[in-house]
Amino acid sequence: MLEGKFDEASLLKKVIDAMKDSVKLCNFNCTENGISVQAIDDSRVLLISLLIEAGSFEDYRCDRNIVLGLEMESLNKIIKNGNASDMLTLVAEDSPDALNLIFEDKRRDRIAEYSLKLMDIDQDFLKIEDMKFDAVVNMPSAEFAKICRDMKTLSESLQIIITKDSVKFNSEGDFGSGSVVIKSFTDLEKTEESVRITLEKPINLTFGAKYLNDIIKSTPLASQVTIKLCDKQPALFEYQLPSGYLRFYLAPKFED
Amino acid sequence: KYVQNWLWRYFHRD
Repeated sequence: MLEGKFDEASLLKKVIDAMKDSVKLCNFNCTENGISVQAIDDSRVLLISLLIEAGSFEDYRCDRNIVLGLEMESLNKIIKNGNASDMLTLVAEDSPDALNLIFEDKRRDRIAEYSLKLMDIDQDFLKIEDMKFDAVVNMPSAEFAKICRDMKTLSESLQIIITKDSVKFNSEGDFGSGSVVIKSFTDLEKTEESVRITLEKPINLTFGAKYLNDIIKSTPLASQVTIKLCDKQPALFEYQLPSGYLRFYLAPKFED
Repeated sequence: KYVQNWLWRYFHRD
């Protein structure tokens, strides 16, 4: 049996909000260590890997491994009915045909209970090895989100160029072009505002602005985003959870 | 441009 209680529904609300526009159907794999999801978008350009470790829950138990096949839009409809500050408990039997979601108001005696039908989803679970990257950038997630939004107004592609101590986001469109340069920066008082660049080799890669604009829906999850890049390899965009992560592996665009 | 199924093939390469 699975029983996972979040102190606040807001964490799962943000996670589902970040994923729902990229992937429609997901298997939520529940083990004693927590809940993990791996799903690839329909165009097979973006792979999402989610890990909510048991430590992200107030209480967590999962006696046997359970797979919950969930339709993200339906899950989102139910999740939106709960308040962000509600306690949220996920409950499923060992061979479940539904996932129960219980929202409890902390101040009042209000309990809202929902049941979501499960689906059989045929999905491969890939073993993603640790990858080696030539460049790693840690930067404020809100700053990254603004750059992705701004650059998308110019072009459907966004070029990321990394040299010694700066990252250049470059966009070449039909009616004009634009770029934003971010330099290494340490804010000792507000560490979440810092920009850190670790570089083995210079990087020049291009990505679809549409996918980056899906990825930045994770911004409310973490104050910093980690961007890991290497030539001829999927880029990794990572948002840390209190215990776990939400990762996006994005294919680069190649020259014609 | 995107190479079709590149990401899928990348993670299935072995």
